Amino acid sequence: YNHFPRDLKWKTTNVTFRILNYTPDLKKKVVDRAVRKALNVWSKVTPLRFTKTFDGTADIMISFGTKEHGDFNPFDGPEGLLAHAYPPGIGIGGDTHFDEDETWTEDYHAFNLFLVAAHEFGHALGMAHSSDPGSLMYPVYSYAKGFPLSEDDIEGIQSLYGENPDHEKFKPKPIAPEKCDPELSFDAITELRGETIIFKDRFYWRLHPNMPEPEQTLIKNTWPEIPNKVDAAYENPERDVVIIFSGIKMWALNGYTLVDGYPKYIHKLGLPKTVRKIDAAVNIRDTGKTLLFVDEEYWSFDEQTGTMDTGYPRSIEDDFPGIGDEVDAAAYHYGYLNLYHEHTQFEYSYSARKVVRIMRANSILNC
Amino acid sequence: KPISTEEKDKAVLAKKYLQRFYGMPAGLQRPGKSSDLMQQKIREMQEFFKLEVTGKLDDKTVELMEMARCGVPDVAE
Repeated sequence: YNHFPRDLKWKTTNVTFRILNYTPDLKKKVVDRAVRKALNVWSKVTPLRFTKTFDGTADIMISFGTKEHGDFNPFDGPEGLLAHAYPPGIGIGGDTHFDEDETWTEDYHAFNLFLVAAHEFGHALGMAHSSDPGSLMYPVYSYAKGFPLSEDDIEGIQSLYGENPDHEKFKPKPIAPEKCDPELSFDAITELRGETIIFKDRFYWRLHPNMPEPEQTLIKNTWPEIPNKVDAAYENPERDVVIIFSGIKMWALNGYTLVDGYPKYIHKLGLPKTVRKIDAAVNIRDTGKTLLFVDEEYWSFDEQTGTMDTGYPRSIEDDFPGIGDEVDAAAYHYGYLNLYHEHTQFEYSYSARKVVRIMRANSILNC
Repeated sequence: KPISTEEKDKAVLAKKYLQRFYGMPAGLQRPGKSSDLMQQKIREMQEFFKLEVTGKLDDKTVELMEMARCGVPDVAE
């Protein structure tokens, strides 16, 4: 998180706000509700309290305008700039302006007024932009459900105003995982048309052969339909689909689009009902089999026949000696199975039937 | 070789973006100085967004510049 120079903030925790005009995109009471909800995001985690006024000058004056709208800081028509706000201070300080050339909504279409307002009120209270892609104060718009503040946002605003003395329980979004954290473990790994996708928490890293720097993105930014948490994933290159597992459900993705008919239950693969979660999955391209790792055991699914091979589950420890008994994520490249557990990656040679190399899990991320 | 219109568009977009969000001064600069300054500002923006810091207008950098965003500068003035 970042603050403005000199940690600009309001001298009192009682802050007033006034809505000067309304967007025609939404009913007046919907705008009122979105503004109040957006302010409550910050009062939930601090001693800040917001009072609505209907005349005169409030600390936070809220208005909708297009292009040049009176502060020599023009908007730019649809898209691009959505809104801006000024840090705490007299006069224009705290004032928040929305670009009326945008389409304002109360759901995931176009731009959600509540989310943009919550971000702008962060500025109006003293927060500058954060470089954490999972933070509300990240400069680029992204739609997300649930409580919008991340731990990064909360740490930032509480370092200005302190904690909320009578706070309720709330569930902040976790900070984006650092790729070179030595303790980093992965939720899942899969190939996707020549790229490698690594899932961790609400994010995924995307590795592309000619992109030396892995790119971290929110899962929901790319696949809004799948959950924020992926347990396992594998690519079936023959069908050009990636199968995503989360809990007892699975999704099939064809690039960026969800294949019709999904999600389905994982038991359709032939797994017993007692299986509630798949830890890791990997397609062995040479045999057309997909290995599904669950706790200390694994299954083998024949992609050709669409059935589970007989004689499974088998013990991971027996069949893959040297890697321990649990797997978080798995990948297969040219005869080598990469099995990840916690912060370690085991490279297992199928032909030699043994572990030939042990590395840090995030060595795949150039760490 | 003449610069393609696409390149020109990218340069115009980047210049506006860096002036607005990274404090790059507007107006004419001394020849040579402006491209150094622009590269430095591109690096600042790439650092902020945890992109690969190249100082060049690569696809990922331009793609990010085109995303809908908040009008407050990233460089807290």
